[in-house]
Amino acid sequence: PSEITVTDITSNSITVTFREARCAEGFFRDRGGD
Amino acid sequence: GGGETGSEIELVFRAHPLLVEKDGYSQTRYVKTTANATVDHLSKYLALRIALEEEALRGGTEGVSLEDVSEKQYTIYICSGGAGGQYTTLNGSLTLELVNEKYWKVSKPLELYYAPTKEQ
Repeated sequence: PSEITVTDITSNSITVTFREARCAEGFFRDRGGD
Repeated sequence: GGGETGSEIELVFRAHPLLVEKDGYSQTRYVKTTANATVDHLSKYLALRIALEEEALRGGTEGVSLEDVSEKQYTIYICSGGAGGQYTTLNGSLTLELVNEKYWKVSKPLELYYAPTKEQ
């Protein structure tokens, strides 16, 4: 569950990086105070 | 607003509930990327990830050829609300920042759906 996969994808000459996790907790920003 | 932190976008990515048969493979994906990523980038990313995961499930050792991966394999949708749970197809050239501003407009991770592209 703590594993994060990092993948670079190129489309139309632009490369962006995707990071993927199995769960949101600890990965996504904590919005508790919003 | 939206799922943005600075220039980073947070996404919750799921199989389309109506267009994709439920199986053990359709897990929810929690993804982060930059706001300038387009829907085409996301679609290509998904095609690559699914191809790699299917290869791993088959016990394959040859890997995946990038020539077999295309942004055309999957269509990306966003839930547009309504009583019937309507879904809107997202144009491939839209950046995720624009999707956030134009379709999502709430301060939480962007929720998107995918399904295999229907043959014309």
